[in-house]
Amino acid sequence: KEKHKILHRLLQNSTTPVDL
Amino acid sequence: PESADLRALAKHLYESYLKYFPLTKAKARAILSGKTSDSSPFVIHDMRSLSEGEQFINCRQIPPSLANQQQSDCGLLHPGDSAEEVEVRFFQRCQSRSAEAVREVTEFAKSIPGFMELDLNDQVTLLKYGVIEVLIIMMAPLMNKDGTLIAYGQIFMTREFLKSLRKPFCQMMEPKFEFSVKFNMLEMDDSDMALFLAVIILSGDRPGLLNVKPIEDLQETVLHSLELQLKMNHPDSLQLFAKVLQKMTDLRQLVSDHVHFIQLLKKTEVDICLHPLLQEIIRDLY
Repeated sequence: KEKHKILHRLLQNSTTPVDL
Repeated sequence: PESADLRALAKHLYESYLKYFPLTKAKARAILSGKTSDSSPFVIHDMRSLSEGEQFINCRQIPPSLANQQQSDCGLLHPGDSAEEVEVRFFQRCQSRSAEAVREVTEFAKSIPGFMELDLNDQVTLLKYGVIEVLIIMMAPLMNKDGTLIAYGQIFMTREFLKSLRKPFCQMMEPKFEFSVKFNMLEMDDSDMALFLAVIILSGDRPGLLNVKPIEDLQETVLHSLELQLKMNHPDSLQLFAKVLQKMTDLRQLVSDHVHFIQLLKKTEVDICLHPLLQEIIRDLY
């Protein structure tokens, strides 16, 4: 899960910004 | 009744495709053929026009709230920049757009009926392995044999210019042009594409999946819907369904080559840092 934490966040919350 | 369900599924996926993907094939083809009331795209064909194009994007894409603050930096045009610096900066820009595109594809995947009920780890695996394939398919409508639209259709970058960059930048897009020119000959429209993208995402043979059966069941339904859609939408195109599915084999090779190029860049270009989301996707991929 740690390895793909941004993908997890994107799947659970559509407002996650990707331009980190 | 069964075919009514398949049509409803096609309609639903087409609607979410239109909702999440800002530049449709219909719009892209209109821009490429000059049949749009919008202004023609800015053409990047050499290093000078690349620098000018950068300025063009920066000026047009900054949200109004930030415009004043960033105006002095508008364009990031540094007259003394070497070609190397411009290339690296362009690559970083491509990464930002790709990360945004991954977010769009994720939202589209979430709208596929049944996807959100899959095991969360399997949802991650399907995205990890499917997203670059989806992005390559979505790039096809933006391309013709001479170049590609970028920056939401505001810019056209020539194929010759991309080929003139130093290695490995010059090698990264050529295979996508070769694929896209052939793929575009199938003449799928946006409603066909929506179903095809869902089929790609729902691939039950991705490494590390925990529960394959529900994924295969979902894919089978979308496949039936795609088959029916292609028969109705392209009655004269023989074996189109089979031809479309065959493209999935080419896609896997394209992705594995693409990942190889990025790994090469990571080794050879000290200035390049990979976007964390793209790193997550590429790590241990193939």
